[in-house]
Amino acid sequence: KVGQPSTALLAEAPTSPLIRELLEEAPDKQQRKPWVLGHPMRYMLELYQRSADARGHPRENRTIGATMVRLVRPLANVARSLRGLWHIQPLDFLLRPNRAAYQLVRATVVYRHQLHLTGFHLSCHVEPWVQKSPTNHFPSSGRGFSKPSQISKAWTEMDITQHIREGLWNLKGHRVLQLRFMCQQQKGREGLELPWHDASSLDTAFLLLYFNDTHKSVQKAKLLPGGLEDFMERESSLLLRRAR
Amino acid sequence: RAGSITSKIPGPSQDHDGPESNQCSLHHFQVSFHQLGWDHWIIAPNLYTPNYCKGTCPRVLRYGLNSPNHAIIQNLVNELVDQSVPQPCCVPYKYVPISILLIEANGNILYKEYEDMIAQSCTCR
Repeated sequence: KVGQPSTALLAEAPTSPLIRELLEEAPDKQQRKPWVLGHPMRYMLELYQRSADARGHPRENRTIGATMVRLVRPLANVARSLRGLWHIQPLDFLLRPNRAAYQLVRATVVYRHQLHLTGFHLSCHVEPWVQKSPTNHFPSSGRGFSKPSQISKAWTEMDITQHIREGLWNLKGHRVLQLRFMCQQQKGREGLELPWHDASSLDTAFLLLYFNDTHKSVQKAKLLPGGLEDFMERESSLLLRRAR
Repeated sequence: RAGSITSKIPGPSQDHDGPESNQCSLHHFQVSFHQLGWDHWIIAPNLYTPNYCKGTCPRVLRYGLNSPNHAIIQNLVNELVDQSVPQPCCVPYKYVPISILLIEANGNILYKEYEDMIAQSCTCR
């Protein structure tokens, strides 16, 4: 079967969870696009380098706290509106259906808190989508939103685990997390047309979902009742000493 | 008691167990994701070292091979009772995970630790 596409070979054994994932998630080779080294990609490359070595071995001292991290980009929705000094951009994140084996441990939103467009300087934040007109909202006022922490000169990360868990995580099927990216213009420049085309709509914010794979621990628990594994390890070392 | 059973089995011989270099052991093996046809979506690592186990299983399974009791009995059955029952095979015993960074069909980026992706030691079972 040399020369046959690997996906065709995998399709012959679709029951394995690994193979099912590979077949479902892998983009079509024909639709291959060049990887864009924007901030989302840089962020994930740094996360990878912190968590694994060059050969892919997970680092012993990794602090990631999860076995899977998915970076979700917002849907390409660029319909921005202007209300006074505020420029508002809806951010819709499509969340895939939950899988029983994966447990959500954390969710954060990473966004630009400073946006420099030609001749304009804007201060931005992210908050839950609400229909009422904005006043002086701050991200921490949103229910389930924690205090944001600055991760670089222009980027901020904010924990929204509680917001996601309480709001829509347990709904079935595909769900949409609706947030809004709000930027405040400098006083005295209101009413001027902002060169939004300078800012890539996909590069102002992204969502990070941290999961733990419970599949392995469940399997282990089924095979070995609690404490038995430890007992066996202790016992085997005892046997070794006895043999000696 | 085990000794009295195993003593009936002839000792290791070159013709049955093969030369020492052919004994069941872990072999280093590296492959690129390009060779597997996955380089269009796997970003890191560049190379994958799954390794593999190869070689002949000895007739008397020594302790270091971590063979289960069943493999020891199967060897005895092959030797003493019925040669149509095969000898144990040389297979991976312990594995380690690998972290992969990949880009999904919808443009999302995924970091994931996959269990049991690299063979670390071998056993006869």
